Amino acid sequence: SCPVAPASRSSQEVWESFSQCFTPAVKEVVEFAKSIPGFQTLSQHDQVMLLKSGTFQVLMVRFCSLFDPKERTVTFLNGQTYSLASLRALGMGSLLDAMFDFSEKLGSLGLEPDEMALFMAVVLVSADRSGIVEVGAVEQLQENLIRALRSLITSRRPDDSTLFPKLLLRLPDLRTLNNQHSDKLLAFRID
Amino acid sequence: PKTHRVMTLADHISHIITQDFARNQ
Repeated sequence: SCPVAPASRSSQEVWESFSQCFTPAVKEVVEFAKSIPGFQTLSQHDQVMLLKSGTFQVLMVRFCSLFDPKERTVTFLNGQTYSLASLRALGMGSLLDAMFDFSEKLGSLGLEPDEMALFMAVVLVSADRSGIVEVGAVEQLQENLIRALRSLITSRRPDDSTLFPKLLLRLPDLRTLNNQHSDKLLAFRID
Repeated sequence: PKTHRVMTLADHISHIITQDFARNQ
């Protein structure tokens, strides 16, 4: 629920409110991670490392529902809708373009909410391993979650063998989004 | 004058996660 700019506010103020949006969204990903069966059996260190490398990607999946690829608009939870052009003033044009493309591809798969949630769990445990200590434990958790996702999707669409592979193909897209855009700058006012 | 703290999205995310786990220790 992000109160991004009514026209009257400066782009700096827009930037601040946009930056503020991320804080609650990140906290929700942390809570989501703790609810993933098996996540809290990982070491605390590895939980933190996975969250640090995977949260941006999970957010990208979560934000997809805000994007309307046909209309090229973004509707925040408070109901405010913004065209891509108006949001370009935030200087996040390239990220927004990438988000529209990604949400179009993911949206076309027509996942149910529970399938999307399980996919987000897979996204998180598939994140970069560079800081992970017990790689085996993370790989085992990832394997379990992928198996659960596959059986959920194939049980609902027994005659569609393409959906699951298409879904897994979104993982590299998310990695690219992360590598290209997680260094975007946010600004916070300190009074 | 208003001062600003500027950080990358990745650093902001890391900061929140570190805070959360520190608080819940």
